[in-house]
Amino acid sequence: TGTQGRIDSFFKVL
Amino acid sequence: MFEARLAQSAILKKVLEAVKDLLTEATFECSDSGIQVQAMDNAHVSLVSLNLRSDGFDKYRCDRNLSMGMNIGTMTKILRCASSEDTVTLRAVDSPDNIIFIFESQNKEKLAEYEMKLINMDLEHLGIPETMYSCVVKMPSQEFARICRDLSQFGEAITIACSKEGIKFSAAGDYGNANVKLAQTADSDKEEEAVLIDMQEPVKLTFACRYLNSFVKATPLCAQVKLSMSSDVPLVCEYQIGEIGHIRYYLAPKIDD
Repeated sequence: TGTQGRIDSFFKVL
Repeated sequence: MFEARLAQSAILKKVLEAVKDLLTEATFECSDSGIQVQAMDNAHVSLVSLNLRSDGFDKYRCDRNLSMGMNIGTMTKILRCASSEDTVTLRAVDSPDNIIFIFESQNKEKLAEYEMKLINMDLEHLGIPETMYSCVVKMPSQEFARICRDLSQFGEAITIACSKEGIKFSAAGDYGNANVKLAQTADSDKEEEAVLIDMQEPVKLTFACRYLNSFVKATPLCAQVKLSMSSDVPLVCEYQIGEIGHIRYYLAPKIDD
């Protein structure tokens, strides 16, 4: 059912 | 000096139950405006964002901004020592090594203090952009919890498809497949039983059941849950926490191989 994305690839680390 | 008091510990107990599956440690950032927590799970698949506004507390004082690293497991154990009706006060000095939890019974005859060591943590903050979501669905939180639980039996992921007709949850696995469709409620007398869909564009996204089943631990906090979705961006699953704030869970979608 697909590869699990990572949340920190969507939001920029400040 | 930091001091925050809630007339009933029930809210804080529920908040801890709502995050303990996902987080082992988290930094509680306390300022004049309230308490904020932003933390990812160990696998960096989901993000928890908790906001408790200072005006929602019965008493709130924060002389200097504080970042307090807390072990969520220990905090959960401490909160379990409070009765739901107990008053809870969190107290710390300006550069604290410890935080004190004070539980007072309603009749004021029992006073319990628990001191917890704080931990040093590297703060890693993610900037969450303002997003206009293609679909925003409000639905009963218990229904969402039920659907996640039921569909988890069929596969390790749930596909959520939202169109103006309704929202469809589906799962497929070795034993078969399942889907549950909810239509927008036409005229619900009770606001908390309503299913409301605000759709700009239809979306279809797939998410790991494991995380959804952790998010629904927040169900006791609020009768309704808000799901915000756009293609190829994280799901936002939001529960209001009474008049005091909210908890938002962000979950990275599965990506087609």
